[in-house]
Amino acid sequence: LIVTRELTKVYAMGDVQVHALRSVSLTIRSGEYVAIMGPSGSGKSTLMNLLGCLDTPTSGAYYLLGEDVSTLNDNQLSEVRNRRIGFVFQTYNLLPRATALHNVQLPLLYAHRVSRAEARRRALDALQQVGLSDRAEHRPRELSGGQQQRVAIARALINNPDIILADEPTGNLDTQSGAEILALFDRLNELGHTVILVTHDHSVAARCKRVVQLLDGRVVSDELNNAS
Amino acid sequence: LIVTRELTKVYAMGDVQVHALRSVSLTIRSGEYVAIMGPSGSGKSTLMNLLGCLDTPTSGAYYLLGEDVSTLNDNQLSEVRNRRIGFVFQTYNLLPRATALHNVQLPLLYAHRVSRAEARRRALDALQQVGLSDRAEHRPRELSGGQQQRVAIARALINNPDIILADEPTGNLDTQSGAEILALFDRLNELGHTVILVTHDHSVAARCKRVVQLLDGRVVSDELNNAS
Ligand SMILES: Nc1ncnc2c1ncn2[C@@H]1O[C@H](COP(=O)(O)OP(=O)(O)OP(=O)(O)O)[C@@H](O)[C@H]1O
Ligand SMILES: Nc1ncnc2c1ncn2[C@@H]1O[C@H](COP(=O)(O)OP(=O)(O)OP(=O)(O)O)[C@@H](O)[C@H]1O
Ligand SMILES: [Mg+2]
Ligand SMILES: [Mg+2]
Repeated sequence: LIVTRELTKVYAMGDVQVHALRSVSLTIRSGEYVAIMGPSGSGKSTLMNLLGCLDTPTSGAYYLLGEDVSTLNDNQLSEVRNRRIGFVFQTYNLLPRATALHNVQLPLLYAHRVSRAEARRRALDALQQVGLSDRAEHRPRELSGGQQQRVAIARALINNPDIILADEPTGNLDTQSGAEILALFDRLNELGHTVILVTHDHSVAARCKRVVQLLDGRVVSDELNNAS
Repeated sequence: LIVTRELTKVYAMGDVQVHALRSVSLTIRSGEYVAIMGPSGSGKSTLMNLLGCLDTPTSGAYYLLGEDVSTLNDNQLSEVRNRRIGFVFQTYNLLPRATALHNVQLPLLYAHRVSRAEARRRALDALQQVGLSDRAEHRPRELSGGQQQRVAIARALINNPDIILADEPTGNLDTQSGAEILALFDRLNELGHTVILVTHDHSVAARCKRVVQLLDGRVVSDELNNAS
């Protein structure tokens, strides 16, 4: 499903080079449940942005569903991002002037495949799944941090994507709300969705079936979770 | 030091009223080390914004260092915010077009009490304390989530404030970086600073001397930590 070959990302800052990702080669099959861990600044979000086709590598290759992503044109890339991938950003990236309901509907409206009434119905359902039915009309600045995070999660799931990429999805959630979100991801994985989570929380990683550790832009460990 | 009496915050959303905080009465003495916990949406950030003089209550009173905050004029309020309180926001609130170094210096330059050279020196020192000496020239979007969080922490500490209010300061940090930040807060508390942290992490709350639990905008528990 996902194959990266020596994926590298270097940022040039004046005469200094920041090696955010160094030659990462990973294979993730359809239906896997993977946790990506590592210190702050080790390259996790950089990797997620590349896997989500939101960024392009400096060198190396990324094959998604058998296709070399670098050969896809803009329309094909945006089709993949909208229909095959659900992305939960570390900083949510909600539209500040749209309500929670509208933010969640956006991927559906963009895909042009459901009526406005159906998009609204599905968005309300997604909000209910993350415990936010009574916050549908709030705008992001009228929501708590954890509520904004949950809106971002609902939005990522609305198109029923094959692959869910979630960057620290429980970072701002208490144990109970976090457990509800993880139970949701568990269910989606049981239904066959591929789930890749970045987390700093060992108890979150323990629920995944495989843990990949990054350090300074490299993969330093890639182990199956025996406990699960 | 800090006394709130029936502090209440209600948001009017059309004909619905959101009771973010309901009649919270708390006393926090100088030098205390308090953790504030509670579910997502329970009113923690709302309370922190009131304590930090960033917002005003709908009703109730807030006495800070013996003064009724509602009687202070804008200049006095901004003086308190700048010199007595260090605030780490849940969403960092860094200036997007300023470097990490400049973001950290801002409270010092605003206080007009040190030279630019001294402000720069102290900001570099603060960045070093949070492990980011080599990221001084990066702008927020050139920093990882946890690095942005640490810049926000360094900025809150630069004026050596009496009171540190930190809203989820380790939410985006791995165990190691989080431990370094908490060790920094422990040291500041030993030096006499009052530290109030919002956290969802029980292991973070365990290091504080007192834990206040919120639920639906009310204080439901307020206990000393026997372990410490
Ligand atoms: N401007 C606003 N208008 C309407 N409701 C608001 C506004 N700001 C916050 N709220 C509501 O007030 C409640 C408390 O919000 P607050 O941000 O204090 O929660 P919190 O405890 O910090 O949550 P989290 O742990 O998710 O950060 C939430 O239910 C939120 O939806
Ligand atoms: N646009 C950029 N320009 C320069 N350096 C960058 C840029 N974006 C990221 N970096 C650097 O690349 C490194 C990896 O960043 P990344 O966001 O992937 O880390 P991360 O593992 O997600 O960290 P965290 O756990 O703190 O979110 C960091 O050291 C960061 O400073
Ligand atoms: Mg990150
Ligand atoms: Mg909050």
